[in-house]
Amino acid sequence: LDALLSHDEL
Amino acid sequence: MNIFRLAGDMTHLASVLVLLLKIHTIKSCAGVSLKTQELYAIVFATRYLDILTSFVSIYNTLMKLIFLGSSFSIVWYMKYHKTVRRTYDRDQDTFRHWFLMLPCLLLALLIHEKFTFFEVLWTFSLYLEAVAILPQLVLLQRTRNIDNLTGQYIFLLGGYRGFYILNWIYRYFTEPHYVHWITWIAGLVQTLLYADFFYYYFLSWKNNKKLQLPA
Repeated sequence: LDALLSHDEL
Repeated sequence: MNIFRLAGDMTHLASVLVLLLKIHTIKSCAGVSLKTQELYAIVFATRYLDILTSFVSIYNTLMKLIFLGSSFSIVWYMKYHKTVRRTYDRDQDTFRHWFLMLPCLLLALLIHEKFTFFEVLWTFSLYLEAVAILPQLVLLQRTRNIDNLTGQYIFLLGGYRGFYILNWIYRYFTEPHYVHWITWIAGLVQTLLYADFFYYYFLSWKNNKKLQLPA
């Protein structure tokens, strides 16, 4: 989830 | 989603639309660096590799598709469109983009959050985006007479970066555990590269004159 969180921006 | 990020995404979107408008309606890409546009296409291609596997929101997926589609179509126009390609400043746009891509790849292999294929390429895209504007700034410096649309394009891109920094500050204080050093430092470097351009942009705006950069 952590990795995904940092990828929620464009 | 906070107001700063939305503003950042919207200025980013506006910058791409301004560039497409120039290319599509005026049929000219004078003053636009193909090297920078190719780098952006690579940035989006490597960053959005997870477009099919990780879903954040419809907004995110839609924006990713727009940035991928627009960056590749701009490159296509500049390389292959029969009238647009003739307006390209080929002889001035000589920046070697390998000199930017190779160090970024090495840095991504050395400094990343996780050593996986997707993560390293994602980090590479962050580093590359930070410096992708350099060929454009060099071309600007060389051609010197900048039309309004090209100036607005770079101004909007810089605005996008500025809003993203405000977004990170906001998220840092409102979301627990929101710490992303790699993203922040790469983003900060990228924004600083615009500082010089912004200075002259505001100078010309204040004096109500056409934007001209010093030699």
